[in-house]
Amino acid sequence: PKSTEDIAERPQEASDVNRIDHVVAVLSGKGGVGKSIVSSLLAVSLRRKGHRVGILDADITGPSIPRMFLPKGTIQLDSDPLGILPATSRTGIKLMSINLLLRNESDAVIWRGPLIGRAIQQFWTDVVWGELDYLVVDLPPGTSDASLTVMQFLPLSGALLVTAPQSLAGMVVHKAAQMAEMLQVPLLGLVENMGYFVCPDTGKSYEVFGPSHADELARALRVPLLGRLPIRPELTQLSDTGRIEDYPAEEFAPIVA
Amino acid sequence: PKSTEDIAERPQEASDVNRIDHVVAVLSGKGGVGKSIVSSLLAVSLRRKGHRVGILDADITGPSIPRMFLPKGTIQLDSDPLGILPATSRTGIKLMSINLLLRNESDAVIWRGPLIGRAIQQFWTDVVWGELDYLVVDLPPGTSDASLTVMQFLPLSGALLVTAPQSLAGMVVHKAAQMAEMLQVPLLGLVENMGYFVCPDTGKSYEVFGPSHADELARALRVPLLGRLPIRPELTQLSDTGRIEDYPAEEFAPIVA
Ligand SMILES: Nc1ncnc2c1ncn2[C@@H]1O[C@H](COP(=O)(O)OP(=O)(O)O)[C@@H](O)[C@H]1O
Ligand SMILES: Nc1ncnc2c1ncn2[C@@H]1O[C@H](COP(=O)(O)OP(=O)(O)O)[C@@H](O)[C@H]1O
Repeated sequence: PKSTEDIAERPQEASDVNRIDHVVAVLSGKGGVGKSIVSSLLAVSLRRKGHRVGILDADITGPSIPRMFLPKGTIQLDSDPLGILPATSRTGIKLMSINLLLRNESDAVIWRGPLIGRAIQQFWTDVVWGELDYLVVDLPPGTSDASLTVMQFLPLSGALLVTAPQSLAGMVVHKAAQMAEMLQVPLLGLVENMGYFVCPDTGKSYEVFGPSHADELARALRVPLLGRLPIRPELTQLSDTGRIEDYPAEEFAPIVA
Repeated sequence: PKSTEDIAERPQEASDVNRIDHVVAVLSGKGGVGKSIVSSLLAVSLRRKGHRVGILDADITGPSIPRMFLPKGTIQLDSDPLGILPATSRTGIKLMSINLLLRNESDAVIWRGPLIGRAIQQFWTDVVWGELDYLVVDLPPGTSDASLTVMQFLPLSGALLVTAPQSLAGMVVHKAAQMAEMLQVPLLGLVENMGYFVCPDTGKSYEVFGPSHADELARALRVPLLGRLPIRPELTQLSDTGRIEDYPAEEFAPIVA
């Protein structure tokens, strides 16, 4: 018969050792507003305060997280009996993304919804995250399979909304907020990105994508406006070359307080 | 028995009267680089040359086309025995989008892949497009259900790739180009958007999102670089208020030649 010894010996799975306190999704509905940048800077700021942090890149067909943290945009992942070992960034942030499983980061992943949903579930159950204070989940654009799977399958503490100044972006963010409400995911707040650009010569700031609608949008969605990020060429440069952890991100300090 | 009279009387469907010469998809893989803007300006430029033009908005969960052409971002659609009648813009461009079927443009459409695929198929078969010289198909980000359905189901003449200066965008555009090749969709060329911003005070141009990689990318994908669009606040303003047909779009004249 099976003794208690045997049970203790049974091959454990990743989910037996994973202890994740808070799971926070970063959501917008609209592509290109800066969800990946905000997810990354949120993780970096939390890490700087001494928390144990991971990022789950749920954008299976357009992943950007590895490129933001790893100089070559990819590395070889290991696995052990428990499951897949995530990559670890320079400052110790755990990273998991489909791009870490591809031979080339620019190879296409041409999958329909069900496969996308299954991949995200495996990122949650089969990756050895270990003990984390925060897991940030970077969602792709749209309100389809990836977002549904994350909201229905992961124990989310809440979602951070990201918008940009264009009123078109705000219209799509409304859709994403409505989805979160329908799936009972609490909205933690709104961050507006690319609100203005400061001309290096004149020091003047220009609203290149038009005036901000962030206050209006935050009021309409009944969430706090947590911050506004300007367009900073230095940030594009660092995020394109795997060095986002070098960005001071002082705009994020109040957000993680 | 059925006489030929009977057959002539049978209720026709939209596909019996639709005659579309060229179907062009606009693709990038990456969100927010300007696919909808490029789709719209392409349609506007083709219309100005006297062509009969339509736009099929295949971004079911993040549609932007109606907002670019219609002042309120939406309109009540009619239908007739043949099928759904598309909206018509001020200058006569036919438009079809999920947002035209919703009560409010900011309502969420929370659908998994199969429903998204079916909706796009219906936009092709059930909408009374009539006789068009060009149908522009605005694709959502990603390489999943919507793009697969468009590439497998619609008789595409080719696809226009849209990128932005960030090398991260270029990496994702590679994925989309690979998908088009695998599905035998000819790549017509590359357009780089948001390449630079001209400071109104100094007249100097700034590469806010970093230096352009468009030449390298076009060479790597073996496609012609058709044009580079700057960031123009006037364009954001017109596209946010349904007046994109007022934009001169002289950058597009060489593209449609
Ligand atoms: N505030 C900013 N300043 C400079 N570049 C930015 C900023 N926000 C985003 N970017 C750049 O724009 C691109 C799109 O941002 P990303 O975070 O990938 O958007 P999303 O995840 O919403 O698609 C990235 O390449 C990033 O480098
Ligand atoms: N060249 C440009 N100048 C000014 N605004 C732009 C430009 N290109 C895009 N935009 C704005 O940026 C937003 C994103 O563009 P969009 O065409 O919706 O991107 P995509 O379809 O790739 O997600 C839109 O609100 C649009 O108004």
